[in-house]
Amino acid sequence: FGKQVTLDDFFTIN
Amino acid sequence: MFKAVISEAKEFKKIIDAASNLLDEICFEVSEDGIKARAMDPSHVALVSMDIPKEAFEEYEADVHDIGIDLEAFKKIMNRAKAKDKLILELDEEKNKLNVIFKGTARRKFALALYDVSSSNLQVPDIEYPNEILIKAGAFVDALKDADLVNDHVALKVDDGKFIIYAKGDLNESETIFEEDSEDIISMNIGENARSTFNLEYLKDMTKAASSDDILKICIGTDMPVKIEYDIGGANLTFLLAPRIES
Repeated sequence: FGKQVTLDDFFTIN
Repeated sequence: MFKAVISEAKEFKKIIDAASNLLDEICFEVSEDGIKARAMDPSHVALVSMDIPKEAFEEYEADVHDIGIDLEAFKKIMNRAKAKDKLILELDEEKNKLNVIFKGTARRKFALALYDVSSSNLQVPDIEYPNEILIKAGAFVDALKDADLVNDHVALKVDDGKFIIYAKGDLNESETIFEEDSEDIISMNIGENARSTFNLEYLKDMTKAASSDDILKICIGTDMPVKIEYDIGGANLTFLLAPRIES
């Protein structure tokens, strides 16, 4: 089921 | 100044519960329009956004303030709310406290220490999703409970016009299929087949504050963060959760 990624991998949030 | 009166303390408790499942602290950005807060959990896997417009309050008066709160402490105080209590939130600028007042048969006041949590200026990213599903919260939460029996993560899928919640463990599998004409589905706006896998515990936390008849808006794509949005007592809660991705 793969590896947990973070929201930072999808967009720059400040 | 900041003073807000909420007619049902229990409704506000749900909002604080939802946020405190994911965050340790939060900065309420209050202004004359209402209260908003946006924050990511410490691991940056989840984002919580809440908007409580002034119309959601019985009375509301505020200038611009950032009010940093320890959510665990706030949650414990909100747990003391009784069913018919009104809630008054009041900033004491001199003592640097947030007064949390329950007004029922008696007036009970807590003074909550403010934290130096600066506002994050986070925005919920404007992502375009191929699929948007409006579903009764109770039905979705039930599907998560089924998945929880077999694994600690779950796939949210759109396949052939159906919304599917699927989990697979070493031995066992669970699957809930919602078709467009299901009583639990309000609407399905399907653009393409999709599949993303998520940590189940986060999804459970994000949906914990919703009552079973509340409507969740769930936006999903393939290997994309899921967006879950719902309203509680005139407040809007939006959550983003990053997926697990096959390496």
